[in-house]
Amino acid sequence: KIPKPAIKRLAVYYRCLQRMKEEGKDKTSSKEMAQRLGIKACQIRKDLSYFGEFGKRGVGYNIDNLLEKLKAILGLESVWRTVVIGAGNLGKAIAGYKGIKEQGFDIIALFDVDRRKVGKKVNNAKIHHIDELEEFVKKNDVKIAILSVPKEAAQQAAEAAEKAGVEGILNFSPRVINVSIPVENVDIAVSLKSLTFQIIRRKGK
Amino acid sequence: KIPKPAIKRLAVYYRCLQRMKEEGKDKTSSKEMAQRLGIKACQIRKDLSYFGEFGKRGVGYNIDNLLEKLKAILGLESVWRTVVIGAGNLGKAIAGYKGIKEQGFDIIALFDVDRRKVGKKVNNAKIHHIDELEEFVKKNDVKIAILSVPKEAAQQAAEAAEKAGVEGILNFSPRVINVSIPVENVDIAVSLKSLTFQIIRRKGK
Ligand SMILES: NC(=O)c1ccc[n+]([C@@H]2O[C@H](COP(=O)([O-])OP(=O)(O)OC[C@H]3O[C@@H](n4cnc5c(N)ncnc54)[C@H](O)[C@@H]3O)[C@@H](O)[C@H]2O)c1
Ligand SMILES: NC(=O)c1ccc[n+]([C@@H]2O[C@H](COP(=O)([O-])OP(=O)(O)OC[C@H]3O[C@@H](n4cnc5c(N)ncnc54)[C@H](O)[C@@H]3O)[C@@H](O)[C@H]2O)c1
Repeated sequence: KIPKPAIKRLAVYYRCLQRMKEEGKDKTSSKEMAQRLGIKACQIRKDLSYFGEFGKRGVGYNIDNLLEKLKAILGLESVWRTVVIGAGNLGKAIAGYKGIKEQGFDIIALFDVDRRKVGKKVNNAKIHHIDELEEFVKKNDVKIAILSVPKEAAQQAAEAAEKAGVEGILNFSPRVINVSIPVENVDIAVSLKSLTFQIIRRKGK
Repeated sequence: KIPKPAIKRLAVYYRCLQRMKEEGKDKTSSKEMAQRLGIKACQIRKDLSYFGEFGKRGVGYNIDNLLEKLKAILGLESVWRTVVIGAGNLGKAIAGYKGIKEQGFDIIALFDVDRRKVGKKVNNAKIHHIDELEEFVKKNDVKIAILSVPKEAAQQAAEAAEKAGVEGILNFSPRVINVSIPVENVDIAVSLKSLTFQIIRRKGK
């Protein structure tokens, strides 16, 4: 069993390797990755060894080979069709986030209760009314729903997404969601606390 | 040295304990927290033991005591004055995120290059022109800057925040920022990959 923080680091390594490939590199080392990411080289070697990737001492890792392996582990071989529920400030920022498609997530529609927003587009994805969610998810084989609705509406929106047939939910609302499919929570307050801990530790030195 | 993922979990425990206190509870157990959070009870006990918090077998933990300890560790005893740089969709969603103040972060202003936005308010915080950043940070003892500017503007905005005197940066732009103060990166693509890994693992069972 691979610890969840290691999975998140693998996603970060994947991103880094993609950038190296764009720069025309074909080989790298844990040392070079460590310099680029600010993660210890021994941590990178340990994480990659979870998947039998040991690299050759002195030669390092073949970038294409690592990308292929990581693609399979992270489920990026295919594109995950994704919708955003709640087309407010946050929903529009997420749907407008360029580069998320090359990471394997294609945001193909947004949904909202506000009829004034219906028909508008964000980065080519149209805003639909929430009543069309079930039909749209089934017709377009949507796998992921991102929740960016107000706190009070989140549980109901999650249940509607589950009933429509999505396989996972990315939840931005500040409450725990109870459904039977996987839910990943995002809360910037948690990232901010990680930041303040680093600030305090640095001042203490 | 406490691993970073443990810090993030402590922030999640802090949030959970605050909610329990709001419900009028004064004691809890790792088992009860585990049920609420979907984190293993043994993981919770291990994380709290980093700070000498062992709880009494059968009695559990005193919620006020845990909150006090966590507050000190996570640097939440005081409020961290925070600004948002980039008052677009994402910046407005962050400044409008209710409940972040009770987590210890007070977003007191936003900054933007677009003069048409200057003077507007988001959740009581005014939008200023980016040229006023340095004077505002010094005058109001601002500690944290949140970057929600386009990718091309991120490094320059980070340097301006560092020069103005902030102590840490929360970076949403999809690029690595080089400054000498702590930077915490947020990327929903990483959270989405953690979600797809859980979806695949669940389907494989
Ligand atoms: N987790 C984080 O770090 C974080 C950061 C910022 C904001 N937030 C949260 O994200 C949410 C959205 O924030 P925002 O600034 O975009 O708010 P917003 O008010 O701008 O947008 C909310 C949108 O949801 C729509 N909506 C309401 N009920 C709905 C329903 N049942 N189904 C579909 N759509 C519905 C509204 O019409 C509106 O367009 C809030 O809950 C906020 O607390 C979380
Ligand atoms: N990390 C993530 O998960 C995530 C998610 C969504 C969006 N994003 C990123 O967040 C950023 C903002 O997204 P958005 O949807 O709000 O974009 P947006 O275009 O709506 O907002 C950007 C704002 O920044 C302002 N700006 C530009 N240059 C500036 C500068 N030098 N100083 C101050 N302000 C400046 C613009 O005037 C605009 O108001 C983008 O870089 C996007 O890629 C990241």
